[in-house]
Amino acid sequence: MSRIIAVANQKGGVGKTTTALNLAAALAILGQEVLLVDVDPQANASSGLGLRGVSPNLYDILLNGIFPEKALYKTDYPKLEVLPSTIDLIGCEVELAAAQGRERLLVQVIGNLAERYRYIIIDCPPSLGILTLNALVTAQGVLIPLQCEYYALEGLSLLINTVRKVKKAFNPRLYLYGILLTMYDGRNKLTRQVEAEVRKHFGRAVFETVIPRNVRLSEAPSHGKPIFAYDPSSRGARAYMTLAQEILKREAKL
Amino acid sequence: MSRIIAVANQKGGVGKTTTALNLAAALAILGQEVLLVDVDPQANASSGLGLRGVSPNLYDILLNGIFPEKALYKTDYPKLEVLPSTIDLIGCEVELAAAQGRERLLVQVIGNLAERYRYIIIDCPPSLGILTLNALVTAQGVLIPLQCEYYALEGLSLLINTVRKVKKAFNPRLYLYGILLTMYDGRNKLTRQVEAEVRKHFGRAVFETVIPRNVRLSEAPSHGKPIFAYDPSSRGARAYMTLAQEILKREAKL
Ligand SMILES: Nc1ncnc2c1ncn2[C@@H]1O[C@H](COP(=O)(O)OP(=O)(O)OP(=O)(O)O)[C@@H](O)[C@H]1O
Ligand SMILES: Nc1ncnc2c1ncn2[C@@H]1O[C@H](COP(=O)(O)OP(=O)(O)OP(=O)(O)O)[C@@H](O)[C@H]1O
Ligand SMILES: [Mg+2]
Ligand SMILES: [Mg+2]
Repeated sequence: MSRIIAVANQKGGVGKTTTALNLAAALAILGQEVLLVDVDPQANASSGLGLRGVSPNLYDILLNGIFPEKALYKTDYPKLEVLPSTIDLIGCEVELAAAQGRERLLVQVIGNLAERYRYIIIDCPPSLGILTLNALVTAQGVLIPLQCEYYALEGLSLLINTVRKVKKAFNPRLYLYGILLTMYDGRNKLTRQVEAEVRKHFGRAVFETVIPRNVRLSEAPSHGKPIFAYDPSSRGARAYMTLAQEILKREAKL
Repeated sequence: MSRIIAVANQKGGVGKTTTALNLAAALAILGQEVLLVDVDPQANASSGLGLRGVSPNLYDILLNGIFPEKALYKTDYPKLEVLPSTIDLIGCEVELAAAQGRERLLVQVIGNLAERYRYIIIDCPPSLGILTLNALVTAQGVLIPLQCEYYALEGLSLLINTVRKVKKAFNPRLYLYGILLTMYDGRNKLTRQVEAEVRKHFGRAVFETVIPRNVRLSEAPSHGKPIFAYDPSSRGARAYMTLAQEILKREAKL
């Protein structure tokens, strides 16, 4: 039975792609079969693994009816595969806005693939439109990367309310998989204030692991590699590996 | 004749709101009548000026037909007014998707207000949906904040192509007002690489002023104030004031 996790937050630039990509790679390194699904038309998760502009892709599955198996790509990690996105998905928001069952398109795609993978991780765009809705309907859990800044904290209640609405209307099994503090700088007063506030309100739903601000994480995508291949000894690599281990430990206890 | 500038970039977290808000305040301090229009449902520009959750707002104008004049709010700066946004705008993307002339809703709102202001600055959400489309149809110029990172650079050609399409289909006067390098850290190799690439391709369309990474800029919104009221001597305040002066100098030459 695979774990389907949507990495979502409508606030932009909080580390969704960096988290989805590097967590997927870390879990694969730890021996789990992982599929990374990119539903963001920016296709950053795809290009961060060297799969920019490839075809077939998710658009071809959703709109041209090709089989999902045809759009699975291998990576340098034997246990990590990718279902890439494309800019063409931008049209989806408008093309699908009025379609029947427009929120259940992705769940049909992923449904057939679920048995093959232990984890399916979905990278979402910075909005609460049709594409993110599809990811929330498909997922069991939502992992929320939270930048330790004021605007990011302000947007959290909107996101939590949206997850509740999707749970009630479309997907009763959906739950908060966890909140991950990203771009964390312990010397910064604002960071510590945001952390204190979030841990007070959400308690154990906040991962113990925090992801520090680390320039190596922002350099890795230009080489089309996860942080573990670009700079395995960096603080960013260690943090995402610790997160993967924390996740496996939590899962073992469930 | 007012200058209408859309601050847009579908890449998230690149400094759109921080630029729209602080540039608007800087121009007002330099004596220009300025209106800041927030079309992002996150309403960060509104809350960054202490106007979180106020009503009436842009949603009431677009969907409930109230007069735009009723949703203009004063700020601590006599020459800066705000037309605030609200979370309710999220429904717009779906509610308006099929409406006739859905791309021209904002231009009708702003049309009546244009004579009152020398500058109208529009903050956009991190997407290329209906709301950003409305801003691009309304604006004469697009100001593109560009974070000096790989994913942000990757998204630039998509944005430039979208601006071209909107110019051709809806708004012939639309042009690239300028590209602004944000969160700039001169010690960082990636920053310098992105700068070199962008200045090579876009030349004088790139502002000489760059906005440094400055933690005071991220602290100011939690006080509901522009950087000039929160910490006028900060590097962030000086950079946005220099940008405003560069803009006025360029305009004088036109
Ligand atoms: N911990 C970190 N330290 C330093 N840089 C980071 C870190 N995490 C992400 N970045 C960089 O910050 C930028 C934003 O991160 P990312 O693109 O992953 O966010 P996102 O939430 O996916 O953005 P979007 O909302 O556009 O999808 C990227 O350039 C990325 O390389
Ligand atoms: N030059 C800067 N130095 C330091 N922090 C900054 C700077 N500019 C913006 N920030 C902070 O970085 C975060 C992202 O900036 P901002 O919200 O303005 O980007 P945006 O493009 O409007 O995001 P979105 O895509 O969600 O609308 C915010 O928390 C902001 O306070
Ligand atoms: Mg992303
Ligand atoms: Mg913004």
